[in-house]
Amino acid sequence: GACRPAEPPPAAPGFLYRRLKSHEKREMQREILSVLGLPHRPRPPPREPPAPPPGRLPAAPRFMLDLYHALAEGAEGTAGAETGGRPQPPAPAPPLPPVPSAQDSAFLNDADMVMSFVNLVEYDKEFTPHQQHHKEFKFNLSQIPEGEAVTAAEFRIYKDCVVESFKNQTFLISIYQVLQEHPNRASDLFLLDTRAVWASEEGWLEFDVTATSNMWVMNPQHNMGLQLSVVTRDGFSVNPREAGLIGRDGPYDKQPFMVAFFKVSEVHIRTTR
Amino acid sequence: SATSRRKQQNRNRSTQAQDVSRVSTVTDYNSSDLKTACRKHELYVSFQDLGWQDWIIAPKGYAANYCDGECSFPLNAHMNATNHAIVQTLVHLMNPDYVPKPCCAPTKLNAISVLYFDDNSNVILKKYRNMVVRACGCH
Repeated sequence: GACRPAEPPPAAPGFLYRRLKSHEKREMQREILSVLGLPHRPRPPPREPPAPPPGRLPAAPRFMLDLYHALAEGAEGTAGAETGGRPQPPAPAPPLPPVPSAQDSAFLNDADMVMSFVNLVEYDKEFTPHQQHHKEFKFNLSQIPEGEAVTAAEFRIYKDCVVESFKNQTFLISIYQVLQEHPNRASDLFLLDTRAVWASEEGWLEFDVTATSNMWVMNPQHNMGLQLSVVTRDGFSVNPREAGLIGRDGPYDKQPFMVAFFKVSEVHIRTTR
Repeated sequence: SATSRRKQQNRNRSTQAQDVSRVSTVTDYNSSDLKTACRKHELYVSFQDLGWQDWIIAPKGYAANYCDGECSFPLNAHMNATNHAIVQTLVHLMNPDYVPKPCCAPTKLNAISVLYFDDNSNVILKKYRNMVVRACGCH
């Protein structure tokens, strides 16, 4: 069955080890799911092609696995998971944060649960005189267990180096919360964060979306997603793809995602079964 | 009166002490007791064997462990017996048919973290407290 001794059967008189029958295995699965606080066995949909090579994970699970290892190292008392030593971007670009950052580790220590969210919607709007290039992202935060409060949330997007077409250029990357969508005109937006990056920069960009995530958890009907736009220092709109920002159609290990750190705000009482 | 009650209590205590000492000579602590004494046993819960690799990313399983064994008089130091377990044992010796022995149960528990996909392919990293038995004792 699912449970077996960690070493050859220990000296436990009268204790028999046997392979579980299928219905016993189902019962055991049900009990362990209950211990994990899950109503049923999650069934994630099979990954769409192009599937990552075996043993390699897409960006979000890989980031989460790094957090998992950081947590496991911390539990074993071997602190210092975030001690740098990672490769720096080439000069003259300033360094981009590694994955996960030291700030993530701080959030992690305080969190009871961390969750990454896949981007559900992403499409580039057509460029018109009235409408700037932008990308849209949507994340489903409606399935958060009761009593969990967001302590921090980040939107993460990978930027490739685009030095050929934009030599010595600086981009202003802005992330907005969509407040209201309109059929015939641009959506109402609320500016959340702006980052200035060189065209030559390469790596993950983090944007703080904590307040917005909290609002989406409490009021899922107000979740209309995020919008990202890129302009030059001179104010010219740039297609995010041309600025090197990787979207849903990019490599599986560079796709954008959102990560949120949660802390239990209420005492959970296990329900009677 | 208070005085007579105290005397009565003293007399009872003396009788109980004699009972306990008599039982203690009967159940001398030997190697067979050690084998059945309350202690931690190793048990590995394998998520892999449950066929959950498609949604649990890490770990593959964890050493949950469990407590098993007798909590009989005398409660030796290695059992991590609580003070109340000693009282419970004494009361059990006086009324074995009505009062149960202390229970062999965890005294120290550790947390584990589990990383898994949900139905929407979002990834959840959750700490579960009190999942791994680090030490057992009599309660």
